[in-house]
Amino acid sequence: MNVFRLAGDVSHLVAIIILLLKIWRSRSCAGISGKSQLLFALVFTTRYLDLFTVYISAYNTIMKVVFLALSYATVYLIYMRFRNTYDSENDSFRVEFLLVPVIGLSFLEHYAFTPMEVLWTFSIFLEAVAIMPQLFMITKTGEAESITTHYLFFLGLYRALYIANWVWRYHTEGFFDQIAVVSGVVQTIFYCDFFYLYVTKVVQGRSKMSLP
Amino acid sequence: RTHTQKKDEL
Repeated sequence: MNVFRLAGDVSHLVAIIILLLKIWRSRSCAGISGKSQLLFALVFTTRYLDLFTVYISAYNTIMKVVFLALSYATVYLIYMRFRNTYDSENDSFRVEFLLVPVIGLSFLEHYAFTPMEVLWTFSIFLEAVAIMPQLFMITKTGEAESITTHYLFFLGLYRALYIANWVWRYHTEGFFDQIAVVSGVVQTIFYCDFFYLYVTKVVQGRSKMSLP
Repeated sequence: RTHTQKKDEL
């Protein structure tokens, strides 16, 4: 464990908690893409299948359980508890355009053709594009509440910190995970445009971020 | 070398 990965995991946890609290306290999921949250729940489900078969550390196990629980709780709030506030009309991204290529690629590119490895690879590739429906929804509505932008900022920051973690681990222990690194770089690039808007707009203290 | 087989990350 290194400071970059710890900061990344904390940033990821903060993002998930920000969103969950926003929905719970405002009792509304307006402006939130339920599809992205479903995809994130699928990412954690397919990635953490080794939760009961492999023990790495208490931290690893606890964080996996927390991420799974919070992501399912978020999906529950959106599609069950506050479903009448779910903006399905604007959450219109065709997720099959993400799932088909990701499934295809994970059958093409993986470390081993075993169910666990292919599902893990699927979760890595899926995570890179899972935010697309949310970013698409923001471009469609033309704006995002500032709390939603904070969610996206910490979510984007988490994988950027993981890149620093991979650089660190490569130089200190020769660790290299090509699939995770390539996918993580692509994922972070998707946030660059948003990061620019976030820094130039939201940090100026505007309540809403309106896209050009 | 494409990877060091170590799934210890979240």
